[in-house]
Amino acid sequence: TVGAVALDKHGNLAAATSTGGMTNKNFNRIGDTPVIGAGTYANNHTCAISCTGHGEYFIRAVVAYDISCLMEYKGLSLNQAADLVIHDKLKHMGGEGGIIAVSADGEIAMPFNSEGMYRASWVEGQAPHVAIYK
Amino acid sequence: MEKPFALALHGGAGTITRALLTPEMDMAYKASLEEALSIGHHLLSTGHSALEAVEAAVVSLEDNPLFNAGRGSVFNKRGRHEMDASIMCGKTLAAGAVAGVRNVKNPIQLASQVLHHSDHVFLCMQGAEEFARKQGLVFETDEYFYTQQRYEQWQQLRDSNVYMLDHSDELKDKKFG
Repeated sequence: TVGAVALDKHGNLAAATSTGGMTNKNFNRIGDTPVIGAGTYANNHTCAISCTGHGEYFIRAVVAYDISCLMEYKGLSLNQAADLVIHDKLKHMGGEGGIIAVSADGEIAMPFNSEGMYRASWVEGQAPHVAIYK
Repeated sequence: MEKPFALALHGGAGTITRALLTPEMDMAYKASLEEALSIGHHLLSTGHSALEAVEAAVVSLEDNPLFNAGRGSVFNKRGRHEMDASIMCGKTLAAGAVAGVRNVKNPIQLASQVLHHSDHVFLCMQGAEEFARKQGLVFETDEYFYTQQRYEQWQQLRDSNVYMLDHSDELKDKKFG
C-alpha cells in the first residue's frame, strides 16, 4: 500500500491511498484503502489521513474518520488523536498497521503499531525526512 | 495569505528482517520515497493544490515495482492483480474510490477521475474499468505488473488460506471472512 497526504499554500488538505491488497487474497476481497473514512479521509477542519496495514481492522475501527472526529468533537491534537486510535483502540482490536496524517495547522503524525513502516515527510522550511521501520 | 505547506507519504506496512533488507534495498526504498516526496513538494511549492500533489506522489509510488500498488501489486489467490485506490479533497469533502480493478496502470488516477467526473463516489471491478476506458486512462498488460519477488511470495502461499501484508516475511495463519 502507498499513500500521501498534503496541506497546500491555500490551507486545503487532501489524502490519497492505493494498494494491490494482500498477497493471496481471495473472493474479491477489498481492504480499507478505497473505503472513505476507514483508509482515507480528508477534512479541512481537521486533517488528512492515509492508512496502511491489516485492512479488515481499519474498516471495523473506521480509523481515519475516528481520528478526525476526535479532533473535531473532542478537541484533541492530531498526534493525540492518532496515537489514541493506532496505539490503543486499533492495537487492542488486534489490528496491525499505521497512518500518515497532516492537520490543518501543518502538524504531521505518522504512528504505527506494526514492526515497520516505510514513510517520508517534508514540511516547508524544514529538511525532508525519510525513514524505514522502527 | 499563503500558509506553510506540508506533505507526508508512506510505502506500506509490515515486517521484514534486517537480514532481508540489504543495504542496496534500503537505498532503493529510500530513493523511491525521496523521489515521490520531491514530486509532491515541487507541486506544492509552485502553488498547486494538495489534491494534485497527493495524486502525483502516489502515481510515482504506483509506477515503482518496489511498492505494493500499481506496478508492484501483489498476486491474489488466482495469480492476478486486483487493485484498490481512493482520494479525498478536504475542502469540498469530494471523494473518489475504486476497488478490484485490473490492468489499470494508475488506479489513483482512476479514483481521481471518479472524484472529478462522476456522480458517484465508489466504483468497482469491470464497471470501474469501463469508466477508466471512457476517461482515456492507460491500461497495461499482466506482464507489466509481474515482479519476481511478489511472484515468489505468492508461490509460498498459493495452496493455502494464508495471506500476507505488504512487506511481511512471516505468515499469518488466518482466513478472511
